[in-house]
Formats: sequence, C-alpha cells, structure tokens
Amino acid sequence: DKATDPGVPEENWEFIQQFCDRVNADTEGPSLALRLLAHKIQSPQEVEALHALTVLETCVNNCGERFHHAMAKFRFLNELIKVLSPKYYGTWSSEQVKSRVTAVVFSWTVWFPQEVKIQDAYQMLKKQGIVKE
Amino acid sequence: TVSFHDDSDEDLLNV
Repeated sequence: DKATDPGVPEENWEFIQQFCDRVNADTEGPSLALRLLAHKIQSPQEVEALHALTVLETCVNNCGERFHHAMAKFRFLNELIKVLSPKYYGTWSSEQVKSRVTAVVFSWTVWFPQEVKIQDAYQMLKKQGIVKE
Repeated sequence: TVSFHDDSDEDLLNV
C-alpha cells in the first residue's frame, strides 16, 4: 500500500525497494506480489494504477528469474489484458494507464522473446484490435 | 518451512 499510495503523486523509491526486497525474500514472493500488483493496476484510481506499474517494472528489473517466470504466465498476463479490454475494466482505466500497460507488455515481447505466452498475449491484443500500433 | 510450488497456469483470456 505504501509503495502505491494514491495520495502521494511522486514515486516513493524507499517503499518500492522494500517491496522488491520482500518479493526476493520469500519463495512465494513473486506470485503473491503479482496478485497484489494486478489488483492495484486495475484500480480506477489512476495514480494508484500508475504507481503499481512503476513497482511492477522495478520488480522486473530487480527480482530476477523467479519473478520473470511468474509474470510470463497467462494467470498474470490475463489480469493486464483485462485493463485494456472494454469487456472487462477497459472503460474504468484511464488512457494513460492503458497506454502504459500496452507499453509494458510490448517491452516484454522484446526483452523476453523466449517467453511464448507473452508473445501470444501481445499477438492476441493486436489481432483483436485492442493494440493498434 | 515446506513450500508448495504451484506451476499450473490458466488459458489466455479471450477478449
């Protein structure tokens, strides 16, 4: 909650670092963190969702292979897809949140070309016209 | 502590 506090417009790097440390300290850390972050990224409060995306990207950079393995599952990718889809939360989330989610998934297709599920998820979004460019 | 590693997954959501 402290790492994604919507009452604070600036990123709080100290709390973000503490979040990453806890992810790394626990065997179940990556899967638990991703469930929490998915929930926050789906928040209708734009600042909370944007903070959660920053935390997610920081974890991708700092939490290593176990985190990458968990985030490359459809279980988590589906939660990001829901933010973009008008059938799910697409009408609640702001354009800025949606464009950052799209950019994050696209960047993973580049940085993790071996993760087939990320490629599948992104191709599906393009095929359905949800990602246009 | 014994930890159960769940390696299962869901299907890709159809939007």
